[in-house]
Amino acid sequence: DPNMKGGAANEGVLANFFNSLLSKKTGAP
Amino acid sequence: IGQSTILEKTHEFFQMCDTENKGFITRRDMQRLNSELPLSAEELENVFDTLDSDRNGYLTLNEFSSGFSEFLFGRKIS
Repeated sequence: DPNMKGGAANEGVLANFFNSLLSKKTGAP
Repeated sequence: IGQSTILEKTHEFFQMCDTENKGFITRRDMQRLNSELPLSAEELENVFDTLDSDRNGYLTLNEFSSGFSEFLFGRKIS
């Protein structure tokens, strides 16, 4: 189901985004 | 993680995006993060479109926190 695929990709990009914000906030490399 | 910690982090991250303290995040604000986060412009567009649930071109704190809770718990909590 293409919607399912899109959903998983979106989840991945959201995870990437919030992980990057966390790293930026904590100053982790 | 306590609820107050999550709320605090949500506000902190929201402010990292809404640097002009407008109370909402625009597509332009998101693009500006391209130089600060290891994400491509396309990925940031994708994040914005995923979080902008009412498709009005602005991210409210509620939309942002729904996305953050989905990241933390795998489901939207407004």
